[in-house]
Amino acid sequence: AAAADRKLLASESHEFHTIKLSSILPGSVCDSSSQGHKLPSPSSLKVVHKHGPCHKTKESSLPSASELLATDESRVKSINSRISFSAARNTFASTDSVRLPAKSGSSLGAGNYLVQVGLGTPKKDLSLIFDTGSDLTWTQCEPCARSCYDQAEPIFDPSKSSAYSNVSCGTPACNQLKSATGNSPGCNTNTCVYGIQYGDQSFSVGFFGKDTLTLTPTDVVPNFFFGCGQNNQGLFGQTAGLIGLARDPLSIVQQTSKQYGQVFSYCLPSRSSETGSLTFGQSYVSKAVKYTPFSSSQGTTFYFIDVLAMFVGGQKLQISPTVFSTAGSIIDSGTVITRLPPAAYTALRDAFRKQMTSYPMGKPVSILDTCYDFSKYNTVKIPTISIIFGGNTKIDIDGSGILYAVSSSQVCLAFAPNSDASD
Amino acid sequence: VLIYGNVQQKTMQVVYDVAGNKLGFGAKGC
Repeated sequence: AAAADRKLLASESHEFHTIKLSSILPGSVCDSSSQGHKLPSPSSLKVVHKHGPCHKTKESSLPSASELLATDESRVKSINSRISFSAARNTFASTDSVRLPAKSGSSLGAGNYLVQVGLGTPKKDLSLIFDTGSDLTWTQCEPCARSCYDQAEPIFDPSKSSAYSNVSCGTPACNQLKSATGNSPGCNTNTCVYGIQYGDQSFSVGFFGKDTLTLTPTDVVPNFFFGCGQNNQGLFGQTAGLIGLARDPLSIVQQTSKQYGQVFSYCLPSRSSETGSLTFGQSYVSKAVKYTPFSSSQGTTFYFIDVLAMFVGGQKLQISPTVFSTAGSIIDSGTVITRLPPAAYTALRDAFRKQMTSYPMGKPVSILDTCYDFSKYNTVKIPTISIIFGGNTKIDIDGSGILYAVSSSQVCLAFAPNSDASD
Repeated sequence: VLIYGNVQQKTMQVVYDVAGNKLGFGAKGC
């Protein structure tokens, strides 16, 4: 087996990845070498997986792979419904007499990667999900007037922060909540009240306030607007809330635009037991980065990009460009599995399966229908997958981004189809 | 829509240049 592994590892090419199975299976211990890994800049925050061993979570609260993928599906459905709504609204935008209902909630299930930030004076450390698919930053707040779920760190208490203040009703920041959350703000004894609801029925409601946000010891944001949640329920794991990295004026990207010039970057680790980073500002962006343009005409929340073509094992898939352009494309840090238009998925899956015939197939799981039983292998050879984005920017997906490992006997192609070509 | 999810973003430096209206990918970012 060792000799076969050496032979496989020596045969790495642009058409195949050779992967050690142990490198993609979920780890049970936080990787101490990655913990000590130097962050790329003083403005970088450590990123950990929500259900990985680097975040203190009760084992009993860890979801199964099927549950995780079901949650992912609910996020995808809600993204599609939001974009459909936005498209319908744009269609009628020029007709004054047409009145559409307000967006029925932001509809975004919780993402999977966390950063720890400090809130208040003195600061309290809070682990927040970071999400490029939503705008509002919120955390659970004492006294939890209605309901708080169990979180790993102590719940933020605004009465113990000298810099906290509530935002008054009718102020520009309060009025901005309508576009940031999809819901009109409420008012309680002149304090602005926010409400954000997600597609899986998770929600947070509370007072809209501002306080000092400490990203790193050298990066402090005074008067940062955020939601102080008094009624919080849903699939947020044991995190303290969420940090919104989309494009609305209330997102952290826009609130810190003077400090960081509306630029941020992240790197997600290959395993959930390792750490990555989230960095604000341009200074530490690698010169080797290849760019594709955003389309900013479709609302302020999602980051729309263009996908032009896909390659499997170095061979271009025969997919009509209209397959990708019909409904468009977004990038999202909170969706786990990439969703493709049905025709693109079928072409990708068939090409992948064709090059994987030497491995026994395994049982499908949830939305993943192309799984392999690698229990008898230490190392496997899988075809490369590349995507051409707008501007002819070709990106080779890392080996760890092609497979989703539930167990050694159930390692699946980490792509899934949308239910409809127009999704 | 096609949604480019986080599994496929692993190990890349993903750069959101919102002011410049562009998204960047850098191989082996972590």
